[in-house]
Amino acid sequence: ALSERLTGVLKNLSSRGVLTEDQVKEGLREIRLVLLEADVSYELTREFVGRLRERAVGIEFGKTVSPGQQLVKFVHDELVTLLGKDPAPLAFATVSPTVILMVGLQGSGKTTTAAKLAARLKREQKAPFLVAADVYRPAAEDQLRQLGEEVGVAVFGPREHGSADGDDVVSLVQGGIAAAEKARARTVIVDTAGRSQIDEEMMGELERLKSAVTPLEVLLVADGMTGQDAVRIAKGFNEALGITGVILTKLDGDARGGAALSIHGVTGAPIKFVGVGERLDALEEFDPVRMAGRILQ
Amino acid sequence: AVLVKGVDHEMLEDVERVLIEADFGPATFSLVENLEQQIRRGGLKTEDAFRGWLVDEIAGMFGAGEAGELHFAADGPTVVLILGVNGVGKTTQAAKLAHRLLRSGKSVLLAAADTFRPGATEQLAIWADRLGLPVVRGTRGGDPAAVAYDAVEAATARGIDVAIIDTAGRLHTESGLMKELQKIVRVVGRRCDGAPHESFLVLDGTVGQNAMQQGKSFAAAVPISGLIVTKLDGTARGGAVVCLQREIGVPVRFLGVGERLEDLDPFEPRRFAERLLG
Ligand SMILES: Nc1nc2c(ncn2[C@@H]2O[C@H](COP(=O)(O)OP(=O)(O)OP(=O)(O)O)[C@@H](O)[C@H]2O)c(=O)[nH]1
Ligand SMILES: Nc1nc2c(ncn2[C@@H]2O[C@H](COP(=O)(O)OP(=O)(O)OP(=O)(O)O)[C@@H](O)[C@H]2O)c(=O)[nH]1
Ligand SMILES: [Mg+2]
Ligand SMILES: [Mg+2]
Repeated sequence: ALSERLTGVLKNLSSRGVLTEDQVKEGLREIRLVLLEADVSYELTREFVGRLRERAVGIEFGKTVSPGQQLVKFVHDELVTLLGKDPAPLAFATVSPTVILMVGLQGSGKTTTAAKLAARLKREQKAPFLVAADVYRPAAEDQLRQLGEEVGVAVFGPREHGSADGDDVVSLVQGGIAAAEKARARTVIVDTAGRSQIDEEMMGELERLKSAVTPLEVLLVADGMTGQDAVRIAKGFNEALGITGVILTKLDGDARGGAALSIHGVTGAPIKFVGVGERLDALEEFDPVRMAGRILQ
Repeated sequence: AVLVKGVDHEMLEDVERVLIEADFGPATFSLVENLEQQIRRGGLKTEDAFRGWLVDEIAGMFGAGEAGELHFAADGPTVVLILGVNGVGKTTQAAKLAHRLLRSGKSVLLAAADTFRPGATEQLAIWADRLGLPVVRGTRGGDPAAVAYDAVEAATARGIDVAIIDTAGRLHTESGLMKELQKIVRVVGRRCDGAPHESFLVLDGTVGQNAMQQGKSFAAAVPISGLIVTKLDGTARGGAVVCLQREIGVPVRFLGVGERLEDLDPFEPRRFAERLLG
């Protein structure tokens, strides 16, 4: 744990109650390593350690708290602030239906998370509706349909849309929203195909989709095990679409989750939920204090 | 020692940044220190020389390449197991491997041993259909080891060269799921001597330092004969695999570079090192 590591490097402390510049240097090197091992981005780690350096010299520590612990608390509190300490719920339109677009890299967990979100909204009586707009991946529509059935939420996909406009994702989604309105749904969750942010054609599709259906939320669904690429992914999706919220998935594993910091740092968008399992109730509200603890462990 | 006047610290910092941002990890620092020493000793004088040295060092961290060939069984079907955490590209890579084998003249059978995830069997069945291949399936929620067993049975009975078994994504931290994987390995091993002849751990190219935990945990649970790193057609560099493969002594065999059947490259260390350095 960070506190043990810091206690280790700061163990030759004099009994005077202030951290010297050399001690701070040692401590910061350790903090830097911890952050990089936790997949926090190079740039953010650098800025973070830089800011700490200015504030840490001259920290006075009392007799009850070791300097290592003091420094850890310092880092922890700073991380919580950087992760966005105000809770950020989903936005809802005053005029139904609210459209929520799920976007992100291949395999990040969009389809599963779309269904989890639908289950949650159903419990919250927000009358959800699912649109299967991934027309590329084999059996993607099948997957969402089965998930929709499991949570008891209607799904509109290529099968309902018919093959006339089969290849146009935008017209499919528009059809889905019309069907949702007809069914008196108040929230529409649109599952899209995974794509790389450097795929111009696929990003173009998302841009067209966004301008056609003006979603209130564009949620970036990102894999919690992502490393340094989190910055590039987040930048790309944000510059193209404007991300309004982030869902970090697969945090039931042992990935430290530094990507959370990178993604929030780059987009400024709040992390709204975390995926913590494959079951459809495995969606939790984001807790920055828990996340900070996980990154620093 | 002869000191080279002013080692360019900005240049070294750039190298550090490039490696970290490629997910090379904490091993970056000692590599850059090494580079600095080489420069100080006067061995490397130009930017090209620095880069050449880095490519050599990184490529040298991999064993000798095992370029893209599968290790076939001496007789009977070759059993290939595909495993890894959720969403990394197992099912797609299983299809790509089948495609590659077909093109080299082998007969192939696919097994949909992910009996858990919605749409999993349908997904592999569509790939099998596109490839004109038989697919062995089980019932949703059924025992994946039974599907694996049936696949080996079928391949043996029909004289098929290779049986590729796709499994469900599973986190290495789920002991129940790791036990399920061990059972699959045991069951095919009993039905066919030496099976699985290949077991590929598939890693997402975007994975960070968690790659180490994944690799170590899977390798401790079942024999792993190779690593496949996917999604390298994006901006990810896949650097985390360098230290991992050295740590667990498992070679990188293939790279996934897209979503189509042909998007599978045999692993080549120098080319990988070049790309890592940008
Ligand atoms: N353990 C765990 N697995 C998850 C979580 N979220 C999703 N998964 C799994 O991750 C895998 C990929 O999920 P999908 O929902 O298919 O991902 P996707 O983003 O829709 O994939 P593409 O459509 O191909 O881009 C599946 O095996 C899911 O069950 C999570 O929070 N925890
Ligand atoms: N860009 C890119 N996408 C890939 C690659 N390999 C797989 N994918 C995509 O990644 C997503 C997930 O692939 P799957 O094959 O379903 O992954 P999986 O490991 O079987 O997923 P689970 O069974 O749910 O654990 C799909 O959208 C694939 O098309 C690759 O090399 N490059
Ligand atoms: Mg999907
Ligand atoms: Mg799969």
